Amino acid sequence: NLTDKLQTIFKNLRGQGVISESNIKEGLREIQLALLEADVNYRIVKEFIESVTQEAIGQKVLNSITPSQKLVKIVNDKLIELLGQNASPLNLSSTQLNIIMLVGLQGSGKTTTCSKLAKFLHNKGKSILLAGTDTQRPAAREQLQFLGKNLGLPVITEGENPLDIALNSVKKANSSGVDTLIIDTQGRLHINDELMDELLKMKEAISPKEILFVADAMTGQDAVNIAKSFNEKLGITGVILTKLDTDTRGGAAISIRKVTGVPIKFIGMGEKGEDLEIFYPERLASRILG
Amino acid sequence: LFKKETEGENLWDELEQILIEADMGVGVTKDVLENLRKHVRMIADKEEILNSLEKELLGNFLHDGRSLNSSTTPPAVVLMLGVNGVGKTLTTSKLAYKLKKEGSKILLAASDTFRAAAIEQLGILSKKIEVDMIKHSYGADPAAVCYDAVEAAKARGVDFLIIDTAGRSHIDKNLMESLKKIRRVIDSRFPGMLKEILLVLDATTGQNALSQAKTFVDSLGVTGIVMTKLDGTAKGGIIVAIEKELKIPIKFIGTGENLEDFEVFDPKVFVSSLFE
Ligand SMILES: Nc1nc2c(ncn2[C@@H]2O[C@H](COP(=O)(O)OP(=O)(O)OP(=O)(O)O)[C@@H](O)[C@H]2O)c(=O)[nH]1
Ligand SMILES: Nc1nc2c(ncn2[C@@H]2O[C@H](COP(=O)(O)OP(=O)(O)OP(=O)(O)O)[C@@H](O)[C@H]2O)c(=O)[nH]1
Ligand SMILES: [Mg+2]
Ligand SMILES: [Mg+2]
Repeated sequence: NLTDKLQTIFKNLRGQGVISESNIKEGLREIQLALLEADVNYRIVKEFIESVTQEAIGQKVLNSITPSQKLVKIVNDKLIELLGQNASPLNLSSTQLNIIMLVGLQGSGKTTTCSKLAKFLHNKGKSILLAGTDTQRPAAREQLQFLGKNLGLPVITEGENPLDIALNSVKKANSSGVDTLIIDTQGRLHINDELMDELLKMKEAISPKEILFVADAMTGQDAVNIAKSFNEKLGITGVILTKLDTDTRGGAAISIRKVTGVPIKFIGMGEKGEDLEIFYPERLASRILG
Repeated sequence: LFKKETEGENLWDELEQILIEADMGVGVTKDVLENLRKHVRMIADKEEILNSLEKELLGNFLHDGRSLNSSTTPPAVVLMLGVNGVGKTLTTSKLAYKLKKEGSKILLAASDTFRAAAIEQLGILSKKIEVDMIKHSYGADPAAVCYDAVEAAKARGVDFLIIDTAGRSHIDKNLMESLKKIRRVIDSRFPGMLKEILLVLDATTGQNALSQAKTFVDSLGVTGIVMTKLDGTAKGGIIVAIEKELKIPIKFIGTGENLEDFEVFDPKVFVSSLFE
């Protein structure tokens, strides 16, 4: 792994007592490779390595008794900082109806995550209504109905079109006294102007408290383009990274956070209702470093 | 990243960025650029370098074997597998639609008995293309669905049986075992009927696609790959590493959510799209 590789680079010089800048550069090359292999975006990696170089060469690593450990610590701390430093909770009101919209590319896990989020918040004492606005994908609304039924939570899917269903769900939430409305939307490409505009219209009509971008943790270099687009065209307030129960390193998280400045709030760790966890930067940082 | 000369480094940096950002991966990018440097040392023209680069990339692709495996004694069984959400169910329908248009008799099997509304989803698609579908109830044993499906395919004399399977994490031992059981059941009932094991990969996936491919190859055997969602902005460059290292042909690509958005993979078109 990365720590071993760095130790090999530095241990040959330990006896001589002096670490040169070129040794550090070699170590940084290993870190660059590790981050690229973890799917962190190329340009973000370049910027990151430059900022780490400043710190590493500026005496911190040169004078350290354990240079490889020092270098890894600098990188690890910088990654944690990049990922937002701390866990970030949902921004919910205790007095008004909280509307949470889930958006993202096709197949990223939105529908499943809606039900996981519903279970998570229900366990915290919230009263939930789920809304299925995907009128395009075959059996999308049935999928959410099934999931809601399993949780014993109400699901609304009636309406002429996505916006209509969303408006119906707000009416229903208000009339039934529910405090949290979770809205599932159709998967769409960030470059489909018509569908991105549909989301914007939905946002303007219902003023959600949170718009959560649901992204697949195995997304590669394109993560920056996708996240940037969703944020610029729609505006997102949080990110949920799914499918981290695989062996994917999850470097897309860095790309997404860096390019949007928006916090990652949850991670998906499996297909079941309980497989939703609060996001902790330090855990993902060590995973990305491998 | 790599050992560099100081001459015109900007172009090489630019090329490195293009290849990495296309999800080619560090290994392939390094090999390709090192080989390219050997060939283009005397050439200064950017146009010529790009042409050489395209040639270099094309050299990593297989030369043939991109058509769907079929049978002289139908039915031929096609098994569709892959991780969660990559497009297996829609691709199953697209392949069925294409084969039916070409005159084949098709039968589908809905062996995803686990995910909410999975059977319904394929059911709607099969009705749309007017193809029969074998299904059991929710929660049934996927291998039992497949067993019934191959029996039905044989009895009805169809040309192709396409089996849609549940998405799964390739590192989930139990779920991979469940796939192996499906394969065993088909192979033991009708040896040789399973002609094609298609791994579906999502073009937006990064380096993990290679790990997925390796794992499915090792556990099941894979005869072809379908890469979906190439209508997005992701380039899908990981397939260069997959063809190069695993020698498995990319047979089809998905380019949208309509049934017609399905093409036979062409390496030349793919490579030139990397530089658009
Ligand atoms: N392993 C794993 N699978 C997940 C996770 N989250 C969702 N899935 C699976 O990913 C697949 C896609 O999930 P969906 O909820 O249908 O995704 P979606 O974003 O709603 O898809 P579209 O509506 O078509 O855009 C399903 O098989 C889910 O069970 C996760 O955290 N881990
Ligand atoms: N844009 C685009 N979307 C696609 C493509 N292929 C599939 N999709 C979409 O991706 C999402 C997931 O497709 P599915 O066919 O349900 O994927 P799956 O692999 O069967 O998912 P699970 O069974 O849950 O693992 C759906 O919204 C599809 O419409 C493609 O080539 N392009
Ligand atoms: Mg959905
Ligand atoms: Mg499916």
